[in-house]
Amino acid sequence: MKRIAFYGKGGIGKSTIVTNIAAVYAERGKKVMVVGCDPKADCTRNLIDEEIPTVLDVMRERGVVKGYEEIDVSEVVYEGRMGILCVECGGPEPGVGCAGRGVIVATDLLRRIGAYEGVDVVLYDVLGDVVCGGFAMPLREGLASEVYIVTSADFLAIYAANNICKGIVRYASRGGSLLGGIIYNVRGSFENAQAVSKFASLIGSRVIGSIPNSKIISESEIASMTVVEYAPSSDIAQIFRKLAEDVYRNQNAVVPRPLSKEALKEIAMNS
Amino acid sequence: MKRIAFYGKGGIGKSTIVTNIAAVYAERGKKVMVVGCDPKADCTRNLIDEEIPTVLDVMRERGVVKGYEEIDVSEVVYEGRMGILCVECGGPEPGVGCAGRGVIVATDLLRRIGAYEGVDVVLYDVLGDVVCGGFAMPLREGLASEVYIVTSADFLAIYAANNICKGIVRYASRGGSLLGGIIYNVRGSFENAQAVSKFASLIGSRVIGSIPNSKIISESEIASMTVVEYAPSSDIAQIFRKLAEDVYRNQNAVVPRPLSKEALKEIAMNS
Ligand SMILES: Nc1ncnc2c1ncn2[C@@H]1O[C@H](COP(=O)(O)OP(=O)(O)O)[C@@H](O)[C@H]1O
Ligand SMILES: Nc1ncnc2c1ncn2[C@@H]1O[C@H](COP(=O)(O)OP(=O)(O)O)[C@@H](O)[C@H]1O
Ligand code: SF4
Ligand SMILES: [Mg+2]
Ligand SMILES: [Mg+2]
Repeated sequence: MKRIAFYGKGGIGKSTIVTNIAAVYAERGKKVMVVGCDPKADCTRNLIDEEIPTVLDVMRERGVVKGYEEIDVSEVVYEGRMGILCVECGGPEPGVGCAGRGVIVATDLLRRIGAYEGVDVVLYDVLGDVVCGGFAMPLREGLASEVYIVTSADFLAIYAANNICKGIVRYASRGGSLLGGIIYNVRGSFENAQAVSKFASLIGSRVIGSIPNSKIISESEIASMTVVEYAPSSDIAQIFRKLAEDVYRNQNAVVPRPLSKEALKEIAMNS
Repeated sequence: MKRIAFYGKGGIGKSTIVTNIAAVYAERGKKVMVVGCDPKADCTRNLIDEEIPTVLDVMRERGVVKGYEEIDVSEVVYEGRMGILCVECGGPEPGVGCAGRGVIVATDLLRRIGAYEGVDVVLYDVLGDVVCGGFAMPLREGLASEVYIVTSADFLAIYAANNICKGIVRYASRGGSLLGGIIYNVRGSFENAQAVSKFASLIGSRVIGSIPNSKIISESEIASMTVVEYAPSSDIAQIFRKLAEDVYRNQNAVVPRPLSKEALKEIAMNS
């Protein structure tokens, strides 16, 4: 089973990218699962029309003391369009314990109840603003073999990308995930492909794909669909297909070399 | 001593606003302290030319086992321009424990070593992407009597603001902070004053000040200064002075009523 995680600063375009890559694999006949690891629990909104209960919701309702054996796969895994399996980890109420707790609880449960059986590809969509507690889970437990970091050219997004690299380095030596590559999403912020490629090459990686700012993405967002379903013959759908293919076939995962604060500022300065 | 916290999504404009409000109070002869509670540790960059050691750095170097008595105020509190006292909590390496740990450690230390003596106003600049662990500290320990939430009109910023309200509610009944108001920072994102005021009034609060997108802010950022120092007679400096005054005199702090997901989406939809 292919296991890939996508990290990046909140709002950078992770869910857009993950759901579209999932749709491309589904188009090719793969059984895909998307696991949303963002407390917003909206990662699979473009794949399934109903709002699905989060794993944390289900655990809370059952009273966790009953134990994992009580929860059936069908209570936490929902089939969306194109046969894509959708899971939302969820998060606790803000201010109540660790924001990443949903990820810890859910990833643990999914393994125990055999939720991955029959799945060809699992994609984790993970909040990357803080790389701690539950949000570091996909990196460290070998849940994902590769991580792709989504970034724009904005300093804050690159700063977050660099922190995610530090998280990867931390767990790499004990079976953690490796960095597969950087995905440059222009997403309305100012363009600076050079700054993003410079960052990627300095950390020992590369930009595996770039996604331009696209009106079709905004339209399909309003339609709550992936671009691959909404506008299958558009240029942007083709861009997602190429990205999905390049990610699938990528053999170059590395332990990144995170940059110092000075090096980061220099990239921002010279852009 | 006046104690005020400023929360908001990363990149929303907290440090810009906090340092400028600090400069206004300093202009009026107040002894001001700014405590940066963002792992980026760059909250006081516009107030002091040297990069100051974070509290966590100092604790780490000393080996925490020595205990608090060993650390002198001058090792963690630095005087910047206009006599403003600067503290950076710092954060652990990403992936290593709780991102908010610096805030827990630092706020605890500052109290014990008498760092607040002689201070008229302390302003906390706090990361608001996740409202858990250390980042909830300023809300719960009565460190701040009021909280101001900085937001733009973007859905993600308002979503984060709503989560911060949930954090406030959680601790309000046991001496936690109350919500003083919403600060609308246009910050280059699309303008929608109506959506922001609607959000503020639905949660039982109000917009206490609005800051337009400003080239002078960008210029002073490059000069690593506050607008109040860089362009003291500009319109934007006047806007900061009025905001600082309104915040200082505000008597209307409330326990907010966080909105449901549906209500939040409706605000975003109708904008
Ligand atoms: N390349 C793009 N062009 C236009 N809009 C985009 C692009 N990428 C993302 N968006 C929009 O940006 C917003 C945030 O994207 P999303 O995928 O939800 O981010 P994340 O999951 O990282 O928080 C969505 O409204 C989405 O439609
Ligand atoms: N009203 C504004 N107009 C123009 N630029 C702004 C405005 N507010 C903030 N900025 C810029 O946005 C960036 C992020 O602001 P900052 O105060 O550092 O955010 P935060 O502390 O919330 O992460 C900075 O480059 C800052 O100069
Ligand atoms: S580990 Fe991270 S997510 Fe968990 S409480 Fe700390 S800051 Fe929040
Ligand atoms: Mg998302
Ligand atoms: Mg800041």
